Order: sequence, then C-alpha cells, then structure tokens
Amino acid sequence: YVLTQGNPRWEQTQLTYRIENYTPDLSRADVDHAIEKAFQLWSAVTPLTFSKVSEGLADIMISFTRGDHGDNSPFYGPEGDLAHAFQPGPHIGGDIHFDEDETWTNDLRHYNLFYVAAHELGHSLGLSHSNDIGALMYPNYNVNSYDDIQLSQDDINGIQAIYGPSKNPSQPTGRQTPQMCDSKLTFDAITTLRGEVMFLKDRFYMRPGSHYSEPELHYINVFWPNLPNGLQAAYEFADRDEIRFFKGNEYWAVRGTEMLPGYPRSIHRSFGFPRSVENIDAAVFEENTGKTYFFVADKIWRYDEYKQSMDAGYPKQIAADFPGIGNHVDAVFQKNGFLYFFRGRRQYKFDPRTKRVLTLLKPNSWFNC
Amino acid sequence: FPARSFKMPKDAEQMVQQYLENYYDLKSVGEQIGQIGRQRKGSLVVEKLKQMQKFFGLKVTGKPDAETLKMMQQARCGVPDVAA
Repeated sequence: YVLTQGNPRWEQTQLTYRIENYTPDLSRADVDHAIEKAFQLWSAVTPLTFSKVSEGLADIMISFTRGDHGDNSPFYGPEGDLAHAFQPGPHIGGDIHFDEDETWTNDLRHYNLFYVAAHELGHSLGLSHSNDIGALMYPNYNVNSYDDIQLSQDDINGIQAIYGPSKNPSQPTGRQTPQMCDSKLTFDAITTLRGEVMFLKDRFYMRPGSHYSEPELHYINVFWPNLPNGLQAAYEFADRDEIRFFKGNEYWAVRGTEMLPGYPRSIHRSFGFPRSVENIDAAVFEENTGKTYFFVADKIWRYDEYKQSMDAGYPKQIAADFPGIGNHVDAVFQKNGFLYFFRGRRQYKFDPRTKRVLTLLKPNSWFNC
Repeated sequence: FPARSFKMPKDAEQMVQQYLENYYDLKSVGEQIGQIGRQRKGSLVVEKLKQMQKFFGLKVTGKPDAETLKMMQQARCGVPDVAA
C-alpha cells in the first residue's frame, strides 16, 4: 500500500458524507446502496464511522459530473478516467467526483459504482494507489465477479496504518495477492499451455519468466474473461490444443484465448465420474499414453482421451501409481517427460518411467526467486 | 503463447505523453525549446515509463511496448499514481 504524500488523515473518526446529485443510470436507492456499501467496507476495519446527511456541507461530498467541472482535473468523456477523489482535508478535501459520461451499474457490466466508490473512498481517507494488483487501491478497473469487490489485506494494512484497527472484536481479513517469491505459496491448479506453464491461484495466474521476460502475475480474466475464480484443477490436452479448467463438478475448455462454446459441462456426464465425486483436486494429461490422471482426495482416476472413457481398475490409491508423493495433490503438470506434483509447501519431481520421486523442490522454484 | 491481440494505436506517442503527464507528473515540455530540451524530454519520458512499468508489474524497458500501451488504455481512477 502507499499512503498519500504528507500522510493527510481525518482527525475525527465520525465522518459525514452527502450525495449531492444522482446519476440517471441507476435508481436513487441503488446509488445510495452502492455508496453505503462502499463506506461499510472501510468502516468494518477501522474506528471510522460514516453518517449520511442530506443537506449542507459534509466531510465527503459526492457528486456525478462530467467534463471540466472546476477542479483542475477535468474528465474527458467515456472511458479513461472514471472518477477521482481528494485527500482528507477541509473544503474539497475528501470529495469524490464520478464521471457522468460513464455508464454506472450495480452489476458486473462496466462500470460498477460500488467498486469505484470503494476505491475512491480509499483516497478520501488518505490512501494513494497501491501496486498490489489484487488491492482495491490498484488504479485500474478490474471487476470480473462480485468476489472482486472487497478489501485485500494490502488495503486493510494501509488504512489501519492511518487509523488503527476497528474496535470490533471480529476483524474481517482481506484477501492476499499471491507473492511469487513466497516460499509458502501454494497453487490451486497448474497447466501447461503451448509450451509454457501457467500456475493458477484464486483470481490470478503466474507465468514463469524466460530468457526474454520477467515472471508475470495477472488476472486469469486477462486471457479468459468467462472463467470463474478459484479454479481447482486444469490440464492441457495438447493433441487438440485444448486446456480444460475444473471447478466443482463443472469444467470449461479453451483454445488459446478462445473460450470453447457449450461449456461449462458436467464432469459426471463428460468423464463418467460417479455423483460422489464433487470436485477434482488436480489433473494431468500424459502425452505418451494418451491418458489423463484425475486426482480426487486420496485417489486417482485414469481417463483415456481417445476412447473417451475411464480405464478399468480405477479409482486407485494415489500411491499405487505415484508412490512417494503422499495421499493428496493440489496441482500437477508434465514437462520434459517428468511430472511435477504440488502438495502444500512441497513440490515433487517425479519420473513416471521409474515411478520414483527424483527431487523435492520449493513450490515456487519456477519463478527465479 | 496466446497473447491477446493488440492493435497499436495510431497516436501511441501522444497517448504515452498524455498518460505520463496525467498520472506520473511528467511536466508538459511544450515550453522547452531546442536540442537540450528535446533530449531532456526523451530521458524524462523513459524515466517515467520505467516508473509506470515497475508500478504495474510490467517488464521495465522504458519503452512503450504493447503491454504498456495496453495497460495505459484501461479505464482507471483519475488520481495520479505519484504525488504531483
């Protein structure tokens, strides 16, 4: 997080706000609700309280305006700047201006008023922009699901550095953005992708660097806007240039950046899993055999991609085919003939020909830390 | 790798200049005249571009590459990323 230069802050904890005018894009009730929810995000983690007033001057004056509106920071029509806010202080201090040339929504269409209001309020309270891509205080708009509209731990750390924590004994915790060089990093899923490896965690993908590029952390929706957050397993069926992503009892397929039509599909109907299998922990396609291994709790299932059926004799205990990697797998992928299994804070390099673990590695060994 | 298709904007140079002025405190250099002014402008732009690329977790090149321009085109908050 970054504090506003000079560390401006509100000296009083009981602040007032007033909505000076309303956008025609939403009902007044929707605007009131979005703004109130935005204040609640910040009041839940600080001693600050916010009261709405309907007349006169408030600490934080909120308005919808367009073009040059007399504060030396004009808007320039749709897109570009969505809104801005002023640091804590008297007069214009703390005030928030939304660009009326944008279309404001209370859903996932651009641009969600609650999300933008919550971000601007961070400025009104003394936060500057964060370079944590998962933080609400990151400057770019990025809302793909309702889950995205909440404080990250970075936001909470920032605001509590200014005002201290809430006196409420039950403290909400914020979401952490994965740190590629954190040795405690774990993964939801890993897949190869046209020769590269993509590590998935929450809303993010991590892509190791190569000789010409740095490791990269970004939102999964940069590539696939329609995939849900929190994917649980993924594998590349290279023969068809397809990647399959799993969450719960559904899966999605993509080719390059194209989401293939007809998904999500059921893992029960497509692969023949019994109803008792509710989700898949990890999956990997073995090019040599044309088989895909699915890891479900302490068992493996083997699926023949060409016969499109489960192999007889499965499920088995994981140890039957992959001795030494334990009884649970978070994620797995194949590269250069070896399988790399991830379980908690461990990574196992496994030789499928000899069925032996070759090396134990840190989970983030691919990121040149 | 399936990098998303990206069309380089025609007015990329102007877009970079405007973005860095708005959010990275790149002072307008219109009043700077002559060779020294132009050189100064060039190095300032590179410096600010690097600052912007580092902030957004992009590869720090000091050049307006496709990823950088794509980031600049995203809708965002109008508050500058660095203090004026």
